[in-house]
Amino acid sequence: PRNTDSFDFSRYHTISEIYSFQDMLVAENPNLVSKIVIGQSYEGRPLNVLKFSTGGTKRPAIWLDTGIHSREWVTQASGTWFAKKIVTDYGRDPAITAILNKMDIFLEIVTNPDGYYFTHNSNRMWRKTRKPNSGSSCVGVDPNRNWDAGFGGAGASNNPCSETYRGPRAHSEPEVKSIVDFVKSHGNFKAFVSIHSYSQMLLYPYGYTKTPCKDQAELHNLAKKAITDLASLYNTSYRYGSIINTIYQASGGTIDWTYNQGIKYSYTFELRDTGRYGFILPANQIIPTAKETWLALMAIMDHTSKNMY
Amino acid sequence: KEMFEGHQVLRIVAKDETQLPLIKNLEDMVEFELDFWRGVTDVSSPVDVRVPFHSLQSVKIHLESQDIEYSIMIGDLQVMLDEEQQEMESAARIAE
Repeated sequence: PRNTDSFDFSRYHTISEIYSFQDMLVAENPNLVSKIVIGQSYEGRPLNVLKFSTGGTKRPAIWLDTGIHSREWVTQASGTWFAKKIVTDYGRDPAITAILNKMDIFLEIVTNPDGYYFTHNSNRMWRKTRKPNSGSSCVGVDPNRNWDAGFGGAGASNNPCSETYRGPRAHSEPEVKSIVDFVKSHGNFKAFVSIHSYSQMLLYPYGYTKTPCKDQAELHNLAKKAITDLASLYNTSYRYGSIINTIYQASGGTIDWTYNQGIKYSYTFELRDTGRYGFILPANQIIPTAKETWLALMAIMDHTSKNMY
Repeated sequence: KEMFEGHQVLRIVAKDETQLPLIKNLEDMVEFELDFWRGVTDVSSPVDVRVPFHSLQSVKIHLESQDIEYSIMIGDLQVMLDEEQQEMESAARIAE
């Protein structure tokens, strides 16, 4: 496509198509969108983050990421749609305009590029990174078990062949370390949302401990508001709660680390499948999924912008 | 390219709390090479697991022997993947 207006959001795209979409969006919106490369994946692919900003320096910021588990294709596809939604609505929709007039939004669409490329060319079921594990024939680390939050505890595997292998040490994966370094160097993130699929849940910390996080009540109420807004579109029902109480114990998780960094509004989404497709969600459900999720994201971003801390 | 002919995705529904650890035990049976799409959480959430063709019969016998209910969510994963690939390719051709 020659511009992002003719980009087909209703189908799945290769990594090169998504990268060229990002460059087009930046070129079309030089006063709102820029691209930051926060690092490189193990195989040397750029870790592209789109920055949506109307000015200022190191403004309070919101982080959104999709595709950290590469086979969860509806998330990268939704992230692409979110990027276009932000530029389309800024200046038109009062809510997103108000948010962007005081905050920046950072969006990493292909958070695990090596894994995503691998799902298109070698193994559609691939979830992890693609870094070899010394001493093992099995490749890859679960990038949602590699963070320095309860790392090494129950809720992740020590076996490199496991889908939930935590890695040799915290932040061993460049895809994770790059976000860690970027978040630390920026120092002013107020919300962090990591988007997975599938099982229709909205989760907040903690996953590695049953100890409730100190903002549990507020995060719980905001999650309830967010999933209510989400369901208002197509009635897609979500469960919500802390990771450990809602699904299972998971150590080394992304949003446990971000919450422990002081980013209060830390959430993980598990998007659709509303039926029986699992990760092979039909492409005709991409846009409905993105649209309903956007309502929930707006609830979280709106609350964040009105409750600065 | 990894092919998934004959792989099935089973949707397992625990009857009660006592069955949850029985289902969780499947995670340790590495010889089955199971891929949990949805892990064991609680009785109200199904467990979805991809079962390679070579393990199908053993896994089904294992589940049935413990009176654990399951249904076949995806009968042949490769068929679905082929459909997804065809759809991507035809959409790309139309775009061109």
